[in-house]
Amino acid sequence: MNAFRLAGDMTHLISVLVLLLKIHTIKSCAGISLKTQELYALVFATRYLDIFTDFISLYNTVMKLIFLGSSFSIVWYMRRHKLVQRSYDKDHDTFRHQLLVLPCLILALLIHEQFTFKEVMWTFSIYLEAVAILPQLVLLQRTRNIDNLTGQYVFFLGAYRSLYILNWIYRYFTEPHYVHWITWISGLVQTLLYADFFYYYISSWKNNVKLTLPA
Amino acid sequence: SEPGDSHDEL
Repeated sequence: MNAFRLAGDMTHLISVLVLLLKIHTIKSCAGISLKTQELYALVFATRYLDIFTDFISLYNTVMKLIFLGSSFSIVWYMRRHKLVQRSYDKDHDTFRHQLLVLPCLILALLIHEQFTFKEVMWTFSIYLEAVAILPQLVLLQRTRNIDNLTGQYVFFLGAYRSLYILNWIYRYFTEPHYVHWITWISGLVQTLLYADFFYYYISSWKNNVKLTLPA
Repeated sequence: SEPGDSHDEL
């Protein structure tokens, strides 16, 4: 464990807590894409299949449980909770996320490190996570006013993977044979997808104006 | 690490 990776995990945790805070306290999911939340639940479900078979560390297991629990409860809130549902913008959250799941599954079947069920599922989760934010970014483009909590949620979600890139660079130079091209390329693609959001988010923060994305 | 090692990252 290095500082970049710990910072990445904490940033990821903060993004999830910000979202849970928003939904649980003010009972609102305004501006949040249910499609992205469902994709993230699928990412964690397929990535953490080894949660009961491979024990890495207490930290690793606890964090996996937190990410699984939070992502599924967020989907439950947005699908089942009457009050939260009222603020869900289903008319604009129309990204066909099946178009993301199938290509990632096919790609995982073609390009993976080992052809086993768990490894293919893990690789699928890596590819899917890279594109899971797309429905959310599309929704932000469509809804004019982005409230602070939603902006912070997306910002921390993007920041965590860029910290992971620093972690991979660090591990590449400090651990012999530490090479994971699949994770590295997917992580880079994932971070690049946030590039324009980061640009508008930081410039809105610098100019102290409301975050609005260009149409 | 060898390909297919148990993945130690989240």
